[in-house]
Amino acid sequence: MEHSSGKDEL
Amino acid sequence: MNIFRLAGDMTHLASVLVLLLKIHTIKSCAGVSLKTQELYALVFATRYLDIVTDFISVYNTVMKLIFLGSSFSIVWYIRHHRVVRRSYDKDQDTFRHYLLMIPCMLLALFVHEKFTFKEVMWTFSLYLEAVAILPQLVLLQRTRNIDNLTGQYVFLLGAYRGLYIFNWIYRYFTEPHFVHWITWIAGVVQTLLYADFFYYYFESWKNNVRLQLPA
Repeated sequence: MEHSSGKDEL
Repeated sequence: MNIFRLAGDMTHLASVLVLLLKIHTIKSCAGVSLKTQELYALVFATRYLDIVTDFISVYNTVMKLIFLGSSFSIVWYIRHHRVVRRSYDKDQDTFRHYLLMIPCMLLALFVHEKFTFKEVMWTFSLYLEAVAILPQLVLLQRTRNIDNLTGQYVFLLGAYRGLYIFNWIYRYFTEPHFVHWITWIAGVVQTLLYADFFYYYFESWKNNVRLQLPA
């Protein structure tokens, strides 16, 4: 699932 | 994942480990602002709401657990540990941090990517993290002697988001979708708030003198 930008960051 | 973001996460991890080391080994939180620690615990609690719903990677989940665990345990140490809490200077750590929370929540209710509970909470955490260091910086200016560990803690905490800025620039040029502008504007504001601390930190390091912020 393509994460909305920035949500895969801490 | 890129080298800038990994360096940023490792710097952030180092900052919480330095602080935990200071508090756990020398049983002292002198010079540490409880208000900033409480704000950071709230930042992680509102940012990592998706820790149970969205699995991104083992690394991501482990780091979230470390940041949540360390920030809440630091707050517990300063508030409740029978030895550590005696070294907490509540007369100096007087920043009214709810005056930071309220504007951040209002801003998140009006300026966000989409109006859902998780998204507003996530945006609130970005705004709050940008200003969370203020009570700590105010405390440093009041307490004349800044011990090395506290200085290193603040330096690493400021550096991590600065490295994230390079990560956002890198992602902008290498990925189809770029990181939302709210994220990097909050990150730039956050890093700028450390600007004068960085200046005095490097000055003290260059001249090999004790770190002192101007009153």
